[in-house]
Amino acid sequence: NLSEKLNTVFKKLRGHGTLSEANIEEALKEVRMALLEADVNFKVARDFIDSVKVKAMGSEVMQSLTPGQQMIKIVRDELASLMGGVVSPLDTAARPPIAIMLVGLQGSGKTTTAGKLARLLKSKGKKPFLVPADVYRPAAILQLKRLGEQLGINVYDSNAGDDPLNICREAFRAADRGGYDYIILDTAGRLHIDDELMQELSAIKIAISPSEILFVADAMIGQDAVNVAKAFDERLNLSGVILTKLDGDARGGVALSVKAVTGKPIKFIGVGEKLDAFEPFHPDRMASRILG
Amino acid sequence: VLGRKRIDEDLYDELEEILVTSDLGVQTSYRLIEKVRERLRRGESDDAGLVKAYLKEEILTILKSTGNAIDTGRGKPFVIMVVGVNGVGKTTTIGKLASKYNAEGKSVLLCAGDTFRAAAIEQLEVWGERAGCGIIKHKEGSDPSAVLFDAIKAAKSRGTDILIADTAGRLHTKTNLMEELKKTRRVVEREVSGAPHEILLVLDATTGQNAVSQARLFKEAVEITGIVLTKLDGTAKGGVVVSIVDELKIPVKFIGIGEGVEDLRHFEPSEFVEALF
Ligand SMILES: Nc1nc2c(ncn2[C@@H]2O[C@H](COP(=O)(O)OP(=O)(O)OP(=O)(O)O)[C@@H](O)[C@H]2O)c(=O)[nH]1
Ligand SMILES: Nc1nc2c(ncn2[C@@H]2O[C@H](COP(=O)(O)OP(=O)(O)OP(=O)(O)O)[C@@H](O)[C@H]2O)c(=O)[nH]1
Ligand SMILES: [Mg+2]
Ligand SMILES: [Mg+2]
Repeated sequence: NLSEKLNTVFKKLRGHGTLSEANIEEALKEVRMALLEADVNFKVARDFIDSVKVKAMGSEVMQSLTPGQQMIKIVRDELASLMGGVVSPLDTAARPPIAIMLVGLQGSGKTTTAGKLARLLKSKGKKPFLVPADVYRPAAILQLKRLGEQLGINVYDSNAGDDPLNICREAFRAADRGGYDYIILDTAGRLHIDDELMQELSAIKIAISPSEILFVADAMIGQDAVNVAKAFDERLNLSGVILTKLDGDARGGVALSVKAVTGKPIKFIGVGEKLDAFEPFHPDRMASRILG
Repeated sequence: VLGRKRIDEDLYDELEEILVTSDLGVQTSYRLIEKVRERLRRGESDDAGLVKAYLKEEILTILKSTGNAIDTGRGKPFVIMVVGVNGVGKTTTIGKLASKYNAEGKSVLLCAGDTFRAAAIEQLEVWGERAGCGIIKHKEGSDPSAVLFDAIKAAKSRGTDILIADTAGRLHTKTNLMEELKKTRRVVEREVSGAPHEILLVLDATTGQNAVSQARLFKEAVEITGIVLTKLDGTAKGGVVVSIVDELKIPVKFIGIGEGVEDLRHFEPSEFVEALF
């Protein structure tokens, strides 16, 4: 692991007196490798190493008896601070029904996450309304209805022959009349390069003006994460990100890549298939996980 | 001379970036580039044009090292199990395979083995209708091995050519779920000699290095005969299969290039390598 690799690097340099810039660079190469193995984007990793080099050249590392440990501490703290910052929780102040729109690639966990969000809101005494806006995937509407039944949460009766924009508009009116606090729009998975489907999302955004547009991303996504996140963010101006399937062993470098390239906060993480497997995002835990 | 050497280093950096950003992984990219450097040293050449060509050759050699055909005539019913982590495209791929084999004049039966996830059975039913083939299902929550047992019985009595078994998505790190998969596989072995004839691991092309861990653990649990690499219609390159073929010797048999029933292709190594660059 990284800790052992850095110790090896510094051990063989130990006998040569004080550490030099070249020594630090060699150690940083190991850090960069660890980031790439964790699926952090190539350019994001390079920029991160450049920015952390200045701190790594400081006396904390250079004069430490355990330079490897000191370097890991600096790197981990820097990672955590980049991914953290002020996390705005879900909007609670807007006029109800507060709309939350879930978007992302195919299979990332949007429908399941819609259920999880609804469950969380209900547990806080709110009245959420679930809206199936995926008319393409076979049995997608049924999937969300089943989740709603499991949770005792109402689901708009979308018709698969209808247009997602109409569904969202009608559902919003129904939520308004029904006195719901939140309306959660589950959209179909789509490619960021599918212009027509990306346009569909823009149209829904214009019609509904959601308080939250959350990008749902699979924690195991690789280098392509920045292309996807950037495209969704440029189209929709995301309010946040949800990372799913963190109950696996994916290192989750996407967390750093997405934050670096969009600046948007990661608000929640999915940690299982059950609807209660949902937690707030902890940047320090994520930093340790990425470093392995 | 020094000026020329500098250009080569930039070229190698550029190639490292291409390989890593295509998800080949930093270790595999490094190994491949070192092999190319060695070939150039031995050939005493420093022709920049050769570097890329040698690199493509090295990757192609790896990808072609395993056969990738499926001979469905080997058994009747020919049993295909489809496995993989959550959301990668198993159910959709089964719909595409069923349609393909149906069009080839084979009789196909589907087994709704995902008895856990909401509306998983109904989703496969729609694909069965699209592909024009039957489906064996129990109600949600039943034992997946029991459904497959019934499906095998039905396939035998109907004289079905090909039985394709859907399974629930599961993370490879969940030991109890992997045990459930092993149990399902044993049911097939017991009931049909030589089966399961194919166990296809579905991998999402957008997945990074975690795909290697997925392939390794699924192979250890149930033995994988082939990979289906889905969602190649996006911008991800799926380069992680290079490490998987190289280290685990599992061939890539099909690729998914869209959400429609026709969007399945046989894996073509040279097309794949060209798309990387
Ligand atoms: N292990 C695990 N599985 C998850 C998690 N979130 C979702 N899943 C599973 O991932 C798979 C895909 O989830 P869906 O909710 O259908 O994904 P989706 O984004 O709505 O898919 P599309 O609508 O087709 O784009 C399902 O098997 C879910 O049970 C998670 O946090 N952990
Ligand atoms: N663009 C694209 N989408 C795909 C492809 N294959 C599957 N999908 C989509 O990916 C999503 C998940 O597909 P499923 O077939 O439900 O995946 P699964 O592995 O069965 O999911 P679970 O059973 O929940 O684990 C759906 O929205 C599919 O339409 C592909 O090749 N390209
Ligand atoms: Mg969905
Ligand atoms: Mg499925």
